[in-house]
Amino acid sequence: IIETRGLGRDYVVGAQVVHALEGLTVSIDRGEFLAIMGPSGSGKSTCMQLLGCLDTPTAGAYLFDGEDVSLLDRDALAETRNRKIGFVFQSFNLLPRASALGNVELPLMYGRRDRRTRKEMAERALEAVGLGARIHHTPAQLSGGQMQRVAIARALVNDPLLILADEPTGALDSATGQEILALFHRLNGRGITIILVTHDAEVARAARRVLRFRDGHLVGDERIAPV
Amino acid sequence: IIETRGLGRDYVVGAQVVHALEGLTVSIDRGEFLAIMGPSGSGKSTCMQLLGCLDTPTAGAYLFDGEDVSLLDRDALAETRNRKIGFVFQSFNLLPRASALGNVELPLMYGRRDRRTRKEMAERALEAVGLGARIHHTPAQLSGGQMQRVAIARALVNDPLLILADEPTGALDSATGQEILALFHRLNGRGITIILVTHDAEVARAARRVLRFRDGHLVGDERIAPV
Ligand SMILES: Nc1ncnc2c1ncn2[C@@H]1O[C@H](COP(=O)(O)OP(=O)(O)OP(=O)(O)O)[C@@H](O)[C@H]1O
Ligand SMILES: Nc1ncnc2c1ncn2[C@@H]1O[C@H](COP(=O)(O)OP(=O)(O)OP(=O)(O)O)[C@@H](O)[C@H]1O
Ligand SMILES: [Mg+2]
Ligand SMILES: [Mg+2]
Repeated sequence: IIETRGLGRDYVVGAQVVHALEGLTVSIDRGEFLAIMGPSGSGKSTCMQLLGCLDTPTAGAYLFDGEDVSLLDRDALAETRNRKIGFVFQSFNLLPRASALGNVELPLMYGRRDRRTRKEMAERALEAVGLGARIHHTPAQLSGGQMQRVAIARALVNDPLLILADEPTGALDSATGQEILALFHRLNGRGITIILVTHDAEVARAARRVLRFRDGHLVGDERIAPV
Repeated sequence: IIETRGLGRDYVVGAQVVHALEGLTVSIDRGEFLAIMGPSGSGKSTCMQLLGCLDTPTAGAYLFDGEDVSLLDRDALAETRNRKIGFVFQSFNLLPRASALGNVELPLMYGRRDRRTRKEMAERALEAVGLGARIHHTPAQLSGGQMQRVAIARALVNDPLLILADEPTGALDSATGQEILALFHRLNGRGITIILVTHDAEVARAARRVLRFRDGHLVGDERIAPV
């Protein structure tokens, strides 16, 4: 489902160039469950944003679900993102003035489902992450871990092909974190490809393959027996 | 340095009342190093905001550094916060249009130091958290862990009496997280009282006392031998 060749992203800051990601060549099949690890600033989020079609590379090629992403126009790209990819951002990126329910309904607005169906799907996603009792709270009325779980619910509500989760358990206590990993496992069991960025070795053990980054480069790619 | 009696905070959401914190009675001496743990939504951040004088309780009393906080007027409260407390927010709360340097200089604007001294103090704080090479980046040009470290640098730049850090290593890989804990240890060695909220048992082991929360209540208070 994912094929990259020499994928790279430079950022220009003033007179300097930051090589956030360089020479990423990797192949990921449908239904895989991967963890991405590496030090702070090593390029993990940059990589996730490229894979999620939220950013354009400055070098290399990216084929997603068989299509060369650089050949898609803006509308086609937006549709691909909306229908096929669920993204959990490292900083959640929730709409501050919408409730948890409103935030989770957002990806469903693209499609043709009626209002009642959208509401039911969003409620079920929120219950799946343990927030059934908080659906009308706005982000300011939620704890850090609850906001993270709203972001997770939003990423899975549209039943995407691929879920990209950038540190999805970072704000969660270990028990809640385990529940979220079990949820990702169930989704993966239904065929959804899952890529998690994590700093937590425990979380990485839920995956079947670990990619390691350092200074913008992929330095390790290992199959592991999941726990 | 901290004395609370029956401290509580209710939130009203629509027709419901959320008892985010209830009946907190605790005493903390100057120079202590504590960890606060508990499930997502158990009241940890609510407690930290009350201790940091960023929010007003709906019940109970809070004496900080010998003063009844409810008797301080708005200016006195703001000055106490600025001079005596350093706060690392769970969601960082950086100014998006200021650089890392500008963000860290912010607490220093209250005092009487000149521009050059402020700049030097802010640079040293950023070097202490390993961000010497990123001082001119704005938050959008920083990784998640780098933003977290800017928030940490800002909390310590003013040499406060008390540092309240809400999950300060949540976005950091374990090596960088260890460096931050070592930094908190050095600050504690200079007499600064440190309270960290964490979900990570490894991080909690750096403290000498652990407070456990559940459903808004303090359910455990244990001295531990630090590791
Ligand atoms: N402004 C608010 N209005 C209404 N409810 C709130 C508000 N802030 C927090 N809450 C609720 O109060 C409870 C405690 O929140 P708090 O942020 O203190 O939890 P926490 O222990 O820090 O959780 P986490 O580990 O997820 O960060 C939660 O159930 C949350 O939904
Ligand atoms: N928009 C940007 N402009 C300039 N530099 C950037 C930008 N975004 C990221 N960077 C830099 O690129 C590098 C990689 O950032 P990235 O966010 O991918 O790291 P990360 O591995 O996700 O880190 P963390 O674990 O701290 O979240 C960092 O050194 C960062 O300072
Ligand atoms: Mg990141
Ligand atoms: Mg919190």
